[in-house]
Amino acid sequence: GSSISWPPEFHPGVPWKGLQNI
Amino acid sequence: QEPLTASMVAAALPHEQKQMIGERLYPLVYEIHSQLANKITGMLLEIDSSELLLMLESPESLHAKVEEALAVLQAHQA
Repeated sequence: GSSISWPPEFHPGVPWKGLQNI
Repeated sequence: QEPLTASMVAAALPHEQKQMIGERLYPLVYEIHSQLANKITGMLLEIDSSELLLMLESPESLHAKVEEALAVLQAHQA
């Protein structure tokens, strides 16, 4: 369906994957 | 820890920018809402880097955005 792509959680010291789909 | 400046962030690649900002943002978010700090920080990182830099320097706007993110989160979970 049209599920909202939820921003992934940020964890200090861990590379944040949030922008990979943009 | 020296302050994160716009020029430091501008010199970084886009995904590095978010990482740099996230490392500064997380402890501030944690002070406001420790339980959801990881999720809220992830949500806030979707905002423009330039706006995030302003938020790092303005506790009032950071607070407002954290409240906003919390409301979205709660609406999403409801």
